[in-house]
Amino acid sequence: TVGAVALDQAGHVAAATSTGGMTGKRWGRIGDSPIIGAGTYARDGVCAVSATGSGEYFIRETAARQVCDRIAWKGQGVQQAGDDTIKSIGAIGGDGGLIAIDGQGRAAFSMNDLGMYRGAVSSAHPVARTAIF
Amino acid sequence: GPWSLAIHGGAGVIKRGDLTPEKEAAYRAGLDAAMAAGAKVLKAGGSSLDAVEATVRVLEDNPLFNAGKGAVFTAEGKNELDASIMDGKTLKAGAVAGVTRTKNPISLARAVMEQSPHVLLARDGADQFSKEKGLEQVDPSYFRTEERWKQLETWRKNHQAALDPTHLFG
Repeated sequence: TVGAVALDQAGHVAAATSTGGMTGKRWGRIGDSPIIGAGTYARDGVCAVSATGSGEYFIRETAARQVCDRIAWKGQGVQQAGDDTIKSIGAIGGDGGLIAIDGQGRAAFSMNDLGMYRGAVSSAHPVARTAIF
Repeated sequence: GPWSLAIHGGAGVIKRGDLTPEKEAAYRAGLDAAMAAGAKVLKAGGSSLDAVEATVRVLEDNPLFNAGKGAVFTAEGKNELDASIMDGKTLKAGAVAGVTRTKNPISLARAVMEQSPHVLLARDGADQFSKEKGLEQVDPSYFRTEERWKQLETWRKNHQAALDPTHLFG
């Protein structure tokens, strides 16, 4: 799965996710990637999220929407909201990660897997940074 | 004003010893190329929607990542692709599931958002919509890589997924 979240100069946020799914999937199985609120969610002033992981758990925890609601309803910071959402997924047996930015463009990465291919770049940090482990 | 972009190329059991220095460099180069595409849009004052689509298209075209070219295989040995996109300004969203012939599924998801009254289209209906709206079509074999095919063969041999409750569904 791959994904991107962005804040533009007009202050609008957007999120996108794309995937081949899981190896060996059957019966037309789909995971969280094409489900708004689970794999992808964006709301101006609040956050934009793209998730990657064992879809059934991200769907049941409505992961992408949960991150945004934690920020909007509980006033959590984007990193805490992401970490707590991944914790809730781990609590029911799921694994994976997510990327998020808040309404001001602060980026967060959360995961309970060994690694996630990820990167960030911004007007404040114009040199792109990447990480894997 | 300020702009910001964050991307991912998937999470998983990526152990430090697994990646050769060359492979790691290739992944990082892939991430850098994707960020360069999105940052170019944002620097020029373009929309966050255009930026995330441009970024994901680069990752879909890179066979290292599990999306578009280089996607994993189903149990039947096919590629079935899923994608979604959401505009934080309007809360409009578009998604496709199980598409088999669109070169860049994220652009098809955007077409669903902007050229249909729906949010989610699936399988042969989504493939038909893609053709009707003129998205770039490819033969299903375009998505295939030897590395992903070997992963399917390994999966078929030992069905590890069936033993691991987290991946019970594939």
